[in-house]
Amino acid sequence: GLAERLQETFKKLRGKGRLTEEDVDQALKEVRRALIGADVNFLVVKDFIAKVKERAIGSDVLQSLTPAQQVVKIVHDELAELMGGTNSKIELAPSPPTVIMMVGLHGAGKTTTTAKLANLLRRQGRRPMLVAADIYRPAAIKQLQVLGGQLNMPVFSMGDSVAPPDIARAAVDKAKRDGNDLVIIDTAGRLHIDEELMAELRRIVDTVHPDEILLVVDSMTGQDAVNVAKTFNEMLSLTGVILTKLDGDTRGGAALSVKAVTGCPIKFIGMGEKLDALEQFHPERMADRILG
Amino acid sequence: VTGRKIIDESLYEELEETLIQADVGIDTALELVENLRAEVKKRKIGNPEELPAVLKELIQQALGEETGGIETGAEQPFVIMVVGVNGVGKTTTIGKLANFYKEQGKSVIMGAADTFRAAAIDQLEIWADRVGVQVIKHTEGSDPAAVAFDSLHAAKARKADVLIIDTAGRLHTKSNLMDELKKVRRVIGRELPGAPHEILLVVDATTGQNAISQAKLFKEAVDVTGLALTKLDGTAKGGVVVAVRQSLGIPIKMIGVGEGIDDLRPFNAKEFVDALFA
Ligand SMILES: Nc1nc2c(ncn2[C@@H]2O[C@H](COP(=O)(O)OP(=O)(O)OP(=O)(O)O)[C@@H](O)[C@H]2O)c(=O)[nH]1
Ligand SMILES: Nc1nc2c(ncn2[C@@H]2O[C@H](COP(=O)(O)OP(=O)(O)OP(=O)(O)O)[C@@H](O)[C@H]2O)c(=O)[nH]1
Ligand SMILES: [Mg+2]
Ligand SMILES: [Mg+2]
Repeated sequence: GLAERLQETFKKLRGKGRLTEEDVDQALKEVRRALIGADVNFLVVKDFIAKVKERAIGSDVLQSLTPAQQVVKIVHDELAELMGGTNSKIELAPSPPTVIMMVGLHGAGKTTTTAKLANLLRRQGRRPMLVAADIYRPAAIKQLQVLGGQLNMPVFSMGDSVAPPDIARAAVDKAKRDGNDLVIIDTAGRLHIDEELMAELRRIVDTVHPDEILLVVDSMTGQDAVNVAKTFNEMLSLTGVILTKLDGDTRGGAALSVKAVTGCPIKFIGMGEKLDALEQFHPERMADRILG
Repeated sequence: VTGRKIIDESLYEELEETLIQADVGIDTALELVENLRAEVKKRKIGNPEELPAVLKELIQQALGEETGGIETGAEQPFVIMVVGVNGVGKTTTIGKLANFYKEQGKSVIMGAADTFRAAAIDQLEIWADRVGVQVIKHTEGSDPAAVAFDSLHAAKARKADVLIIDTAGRLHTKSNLMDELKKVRRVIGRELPGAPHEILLVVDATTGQNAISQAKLFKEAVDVTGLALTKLDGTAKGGVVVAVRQSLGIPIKMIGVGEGIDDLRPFNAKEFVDALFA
């Protein structure tokens, strides 16, 4: 892994006497390779390496007897620090219902995560209602209804010919009448560059003023993660991110890319297809995973 | 590259970054740029403006000689089994592909062998209805191999030209799910020796380097014969397929460029490579 490659690099560099700053640059090329290989965006990596170099020089790595270990520790700590340090709870509204809106690219896991999140929050004492606001994808409404059925949880739907902002408004009204203190709105997958569909999301936001707008991101996303996260955030002001499909073997560098470019907390991770497979995000564990 | 007067290290770095940004991957990008250096030397190139074209040439070579598309004339029924990880666009691609063959005057049947995911069968049924083809299905929770078996029987009985079998999304690292896929393939092969004639791995263009692991493990499990790269209508370039083609030899056959029924095209290496630099 990275530790071994850094050992090799420093061994070669040390062979010729004292370490110089240029030697550190050379060693950091290995860190760059590891992070880009883990799908962290190359511009995010550039900034990250600059921070790591500053910390390394500052921590006297040039004098260290174990420079490789020192650099690995700095990289790991810096990664964990950058991805953490934020609130990963769901913000409850001062007066119910709390409204959560799920957004993201096609196939990221929004519908499944909507059900998982409702399941998790019900265990915390909430009375959730799921809202089927994807009127485009074939059988999307049915998919959410089936998941709601598995959880014995209400699914609000107005079919596929009512506009999503109107569905959302009607859902919140019904939630208030029925005593559901949590409304989770599942939206259709869309491209961040689809102006019409992004405008639709803004209309939903303007209609029901969600307390949380969560971007659902497939953890195997590559360099494009920054484009997606940046655009969704600029258009909607996200409050959090959920990374899905971390039960696979992807290194998940998209986590750092998304956090770096939006500043939004990663609140949960999807760890499987079952409806109980939603966990808290742990920055330390993610740092370990990215570094392989 | 424009505005540059000489070929220097910063130009090679810029080209390397363009490749990395397109998800070509750092190792493949470094390798391609090394080969570019060698070509520049060999052909005695002095003008920096000529470099992108040479690099494109090298990438196109890496992508192989095959033309895109799936030829279905050789067998009847020609059986296509569609596989891949969760949410990449398998079911949608099957809808588009069925329509493509139907428009060529072929008779197509679909097999709804995703018996696991909520409303997966309903979703494929809507596509079958849109295209105007039959879909063979069982109930949710039934054995996918049994659906594949029945689909093949129906395809033979009705003398269908093409049978396309949908399977549930699954992560390549889940050995029990990969075993299930192996069983589906075995059952198809027992019923019709030589089938499936195409095992199509669907990969999402937004995927990073994990696509290599996906392709490797799916190939080991069910011997993937072709790749469909979806969601190229977004901003992701899908450059990881270069490494997949180079290291595993899997040809890219189709690309998905939208959610609509006509948003499927045969893979064209030149257009794909041009888009990497766009
Ligand atoms: N292994 C695994 N699969 C997941 C996870 N989350 C979702 N999935 C699967 O990913 C696929 C896509 O999930 P959906 O919930 O339909 O995704 P979506 O974002 O709603 O898709 P669109 O509505 O089409 O944009 C399904 O097969 C899910 O079962 C996860 O954490 N792990
Ligand atoms: N923009 C775009 N969206 C696509 C494309 N192909 C599929 N999709 C969308 O991606 C999402 C997932 O598509 P599915 O066909 O359900 O994917 P799948 O692989 O069958 O998913 P699972 O069966 O859950 O594993 C849907 O919203 C599709 O409309 C494409 O080429 N472009
Ligand atoms: Mg959905
Ligand atoms: Mg499917």
